Amino acid sequence: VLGKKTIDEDLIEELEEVLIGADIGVKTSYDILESVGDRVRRKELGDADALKNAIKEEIQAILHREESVFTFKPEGPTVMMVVGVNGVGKTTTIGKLALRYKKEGKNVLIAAGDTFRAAAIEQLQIWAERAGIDIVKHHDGADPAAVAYDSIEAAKARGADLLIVDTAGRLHTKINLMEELKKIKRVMTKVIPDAPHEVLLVVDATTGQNAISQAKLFNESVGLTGLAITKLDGTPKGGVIIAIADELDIPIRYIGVGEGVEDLRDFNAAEFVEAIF
Amino acid sequence: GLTEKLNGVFKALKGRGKLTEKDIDLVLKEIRMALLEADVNFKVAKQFVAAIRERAVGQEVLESLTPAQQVIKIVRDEMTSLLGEKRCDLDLGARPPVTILLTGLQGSGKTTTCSKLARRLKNEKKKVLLVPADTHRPAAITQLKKLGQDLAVDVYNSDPSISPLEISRKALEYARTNTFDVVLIDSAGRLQIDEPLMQELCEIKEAVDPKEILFVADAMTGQEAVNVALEFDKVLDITGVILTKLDGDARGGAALSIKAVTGKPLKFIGTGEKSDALEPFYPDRMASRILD
Ligand SMILES: Nc1nc2c(ncn2[C@@H]2O[C@H](COP(=O)(O)OP(=O)(O)OP(=O)(O)O)[C@@H](O)[C@H]2O)c(=O)[nH]1
Ligand SMILES: Nc1nc2c(ncn2[C@@H]2O[C@H](COP(=O)(O)OP(=O)(O)OP(=O)(O)O)[C@@H](O)[C@H]2O)c(=O)[nH]1
Ligand SMILES: [Mg+2]
Ligand SMILES: [Mg+2]
Repeated sequence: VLGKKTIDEDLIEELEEVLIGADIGVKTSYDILESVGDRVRRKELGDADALKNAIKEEIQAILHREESVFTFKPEGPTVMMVVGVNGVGKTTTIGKLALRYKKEGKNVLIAAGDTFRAAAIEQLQIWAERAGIDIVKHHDGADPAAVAYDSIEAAKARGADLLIVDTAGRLHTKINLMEELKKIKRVMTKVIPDAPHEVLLVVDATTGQNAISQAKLFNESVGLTGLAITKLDGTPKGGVIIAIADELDIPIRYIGVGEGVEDLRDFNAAEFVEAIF
Repeated sequence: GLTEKLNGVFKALKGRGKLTEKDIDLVLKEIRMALLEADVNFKVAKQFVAAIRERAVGQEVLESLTPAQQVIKIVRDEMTSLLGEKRCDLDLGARPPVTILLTGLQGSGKTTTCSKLARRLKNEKKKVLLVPADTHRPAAITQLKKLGQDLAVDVYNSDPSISPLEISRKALEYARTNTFDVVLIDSAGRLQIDEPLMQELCEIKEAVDPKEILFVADAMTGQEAVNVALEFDKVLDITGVILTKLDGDARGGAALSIKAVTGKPLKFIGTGEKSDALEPFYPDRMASRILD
């Protein structure tokens, strides 16, 4: 659409709108335009198309570094803990991951670690049934750390390859809830010293700049080893993950592109950047 | 927040004597950046800044001894009035049973908000019927049933094998027969670009003629809040907005974006996961939150 247009004020404003409109954020957008602007000033970029491609390359460089597939431990159950704020798609993502890895021949077990929200256990139970895998659960109001403990014991006993632990949604600013998450993590180490092997933060693509705060605080509390961004089948672009990648350097594992069990893909930087434009 | 930023900008400008329009442009740029950082939509931020530019280049600022304070006041006043001059409550002005339909994107907090509204209405001595009309999400009906049980509020026994439209119709019939005052219908989360699902909401609206169609939006929503809200409003002619998860640190710029493009009143805010965590929306408090 921009084609052979000359590079001028209007074009820069147009690109600004695209970047900010994709939730890339003011600071990150300006940084990108600034760095690409140098190349414009040095006459390296001749027209709008060249400029647009330079921007894409800039973003792709940041994101490409985070393309990193989830890998399993050579022996013993690999434990994945899924965390994030309320309603982002943790439980649904676990349902998708469970089936996917089962199809890859893995022995998968999931744990209903959300003992707080109404029908959270029932919801995950249905996903377990859909995938045809076992679920470890207690009752509503049980201690999530106890569920985590039991599930790791069960994973070891059954020779599970993968254990995915669901946790209740929680706002990153709630100290007591973040402490609860730390406790769940501590309890896991009692059974398997280096568990959890993956702490996956789920971020909703409709989220604006608050996702940066989420990533920072969850990282500070439990240390993140992976990111998943959901609801990319909607109109939001999820550009906030660029700032997260730039600042925290956490691998981006998966993207959610729908509510069905098959709607999960490995993160691909090129496709992600293409979708922004 | 914005106050410190503007104080900094004005301090740097002060040394040069009387303020010029060009100086004000610098100040406006700072304001626009602050709004964008708070997730206000790009176009909405631009319009907002253009609107206050008029006042910012007037006497009250250029001749003021405390120009930063003047500008902050203008910004705050303008934002508060944009967000809605006064409190706006639920409209229950119809022959009972009055129907309220909750809509929005996936995970925004509709089901939880339904239970919060039920509790509020029960406290106002209304006989409330909660209607789980989400037959798609696993255990959605169970979720609303459990929430209703905790509140001792009746929950319609939705049959998951029939359509949400049929459930809504039957539930309204049930409400009439059993003299309920208010019917709260919880719908499945959906994308505004999902035509069949948006059409489904239209059909439910047609069938039960809701007095309120509430758009439930997550306070941490980014730039797309505008497109999502516009589409829901265009298709359904929503009557109000509820912004959830304001107990976090999301600045909530989506509130300004949604109000600016739909013109529909922001009625309540969600401030927690429990059924008592629903508060009326106060424009001045929201303005402070976005600006600070
Ligand atoms: N369109 C779309 N919807 C999604 C996606 N992932 C999850 N959802 C929907 O988002 C809503 C919330 O998903 P959940 O899995 O319950 O989210 P959660 O993070 O576990 O929520 P809490 O446990 O309450 O914090 C559901 O309606 C899901 O179907 C996605 O990739 N695309
Ligand atoms: N902290 C906080 N959490 C909230 C608030 N409102 C809802 N939630 C939580 O957000 C998550 C999603 O809430 P739901 O009520 O299931 O959302 P929904 O819109 O019905 O989701 P779908 O039906 O899947 O579209 C749950 O974990 C709720 O407890 C709020 O105001 N504050
Ligand atoms: Mg969940
Ligand atoms: Mg719901």
